Amino acid sequence: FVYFNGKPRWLHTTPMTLTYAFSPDNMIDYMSISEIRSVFKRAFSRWASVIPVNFTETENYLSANIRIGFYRGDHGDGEPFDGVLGVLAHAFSPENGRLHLDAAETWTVDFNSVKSKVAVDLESVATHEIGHVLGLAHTSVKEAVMYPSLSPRTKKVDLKIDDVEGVQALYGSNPNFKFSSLLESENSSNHA
Amino acid sequence: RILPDKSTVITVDAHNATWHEFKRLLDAGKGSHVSGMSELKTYFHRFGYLPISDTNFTDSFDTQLESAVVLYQKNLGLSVTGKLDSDTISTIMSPRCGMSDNAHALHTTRR
Repeated sequence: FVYFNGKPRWLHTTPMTLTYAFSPDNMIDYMSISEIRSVFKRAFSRWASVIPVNFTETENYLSANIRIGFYRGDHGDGEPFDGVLGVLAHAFSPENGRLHLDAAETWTVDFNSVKSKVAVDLESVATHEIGHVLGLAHTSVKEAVMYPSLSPRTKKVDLKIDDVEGVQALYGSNPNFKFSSLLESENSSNHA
Repeated sequence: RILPDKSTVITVDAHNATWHEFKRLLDAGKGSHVSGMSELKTYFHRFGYLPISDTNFTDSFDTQLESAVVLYQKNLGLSVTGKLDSDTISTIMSPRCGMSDNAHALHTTRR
């Protein structure tokens, strides 16, 4: 695992609660907001299960710690999106909180119902970008969530040991988290 | 009129159309000169592998590009060959996160 320069992290008091909100003006219209909210709730809960951080959705976009939106092309942060595939999303290191997804992608949560060759799993990308928001940079471990590339029609949502060790070094461990369960799940997926 | 299903209309390869052109650079190594190499340098510059202030890139596979390829292969967990082998080209063409790979200071390994 890798950190950003200076190893930035959120410095709220423990137990930490970070709020997140969706941009009222920059969303996609072919997925319902409830579907998108569910995707992000699951993505945040994966990280929350390994560190002592709670994530709570708020309606107040401007005051939220983490601000999520879908944008096209040049959207004013100096990192323009490039259309279908290529760059899928980006996020900023702590404590910036911006998490941007390329609105030009064919985002989905269900590859059975979306047959496009260029469909991208929203939950996988959301989980990866939340890792950046928390302070993790890109890893060289291919199986890890924080690996920089993701093929279309691929799902990678489960945190791997590399992801967990990285984020726990920043925030400590969730008292309910057991490494043995992660090792068991990695072993079973390796055997599969 | 029966319109084709959305999924049959999309003919874009499973890689980005822009980066798809990198296919032509397959097997290129130091000293080679291939049209489109400058776009690859732009790619490497964008993602933190070519920290050069002058972005007027040439199509030559020079020493700086070789170093960038080696660093990219190390960072992405690929075999380090210093050449644009098929694994490297395929990874370069894959959709990815827009964060630079080189915004890091601390590389940490598992105990």
